[in-house]
Amino acid sequence: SESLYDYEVYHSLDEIQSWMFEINRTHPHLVDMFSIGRSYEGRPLYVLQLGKRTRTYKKAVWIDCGVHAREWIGPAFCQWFVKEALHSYQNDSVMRRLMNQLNFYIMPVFNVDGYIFSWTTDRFWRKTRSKNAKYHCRGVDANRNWKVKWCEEGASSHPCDDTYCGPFPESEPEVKAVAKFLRKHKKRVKAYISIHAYAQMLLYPYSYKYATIPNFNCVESAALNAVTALYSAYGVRYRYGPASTTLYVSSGSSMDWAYRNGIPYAFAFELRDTGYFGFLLPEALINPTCTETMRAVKTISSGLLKKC
Amino acid sequence: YLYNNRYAGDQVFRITPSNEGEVQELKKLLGNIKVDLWQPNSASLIRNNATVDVHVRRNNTRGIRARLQKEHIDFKVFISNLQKEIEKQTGYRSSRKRR
Repeated sequence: SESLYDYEVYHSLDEIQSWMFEINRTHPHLVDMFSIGRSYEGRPLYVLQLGKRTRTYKKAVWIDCGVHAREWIGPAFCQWFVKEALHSYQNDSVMRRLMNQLNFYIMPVFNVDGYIFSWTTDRFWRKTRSKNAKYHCRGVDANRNWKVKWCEEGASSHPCDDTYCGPFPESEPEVKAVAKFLRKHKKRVKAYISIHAYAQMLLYPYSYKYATIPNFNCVESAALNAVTALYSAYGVRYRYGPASTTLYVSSGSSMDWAYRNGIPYAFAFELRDTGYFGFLLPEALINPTCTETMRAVKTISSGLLKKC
Repeated sequence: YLYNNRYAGDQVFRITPSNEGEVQELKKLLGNIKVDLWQPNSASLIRNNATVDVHVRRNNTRGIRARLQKEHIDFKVFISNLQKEIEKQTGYRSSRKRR
């Protein structure tokens, strides 16, 4: 049962999906669960919608985790977020206000095929598991496959590379399904958050160019407030800024696509650490990493309820 | 063992090129052998004074180490046995579960 679910260990896809069904079954007033499509290998792409059911118009926040299969702390955070949102709804006034005034769309594992592969075969697999017509190599980098400056700087057109952009934009069913959902709900989704690892950074557009976004002041202050809230948990510093200068230039990213699709607050988190464990962040660090990130995401979400 | 012990002896190097010449040398070196780049995601993104984390298969660790030392490129080993770290990350629990 959900009360026995251990949020401080990494879970396989089966365990995560069983947990989603159980969360959906036990919280009928705050949770809805649906599939937005199927992966390349035919697995459902489940999303949890969190928030108090109301007839009135509500803004929404989208959070996806597990775009890159080997970044296991991502799915762990999405599960943690759901747990915190539901468990603290009664006694945390901030969370209650967020859940009453916003909807949260949580996609715990974006790249389901790759995630399974990283559990069963190659722990450091990154891409999807799609087949290529001409090469033996498999997979596309799901964060280079979006229709925004597709396959330009920072992406590779070679199918064997880890940053392969794919045969065409949205070639990956997983990318196409999320893009379709966000296009359909673009009027209500006001924040897009994608959880990655590792580098301890909070990034915002643009990735594909060095220009400054039009609403820079609002996004910059939201990012500063978020990393300050994160720091208040355990004193861990996250760098923040435009992805192109803070990390590196990359084209075809989900964050840039979401921003160009009209979502005013688009972020990518690079969670712990900065390179002691890398992708092998121990389970003992799931709690502090998710606790501090929770504060940052709550801060971003609260900012949506104010005018900038 | 998890993953059939395929990562036994593999290592993760943290390399920091300190000038453009070292960047080019590193790109060449990493381009000639199959490595798994952790940071940045591709060799084309390697730049001056930015750390490069790379997963090196056990058969290649000695060769890479020798080349980096020969080129005087600063590096350290941040994971000395990948299989052990993988086992640490979740191994005990799943082996307990298997038992």
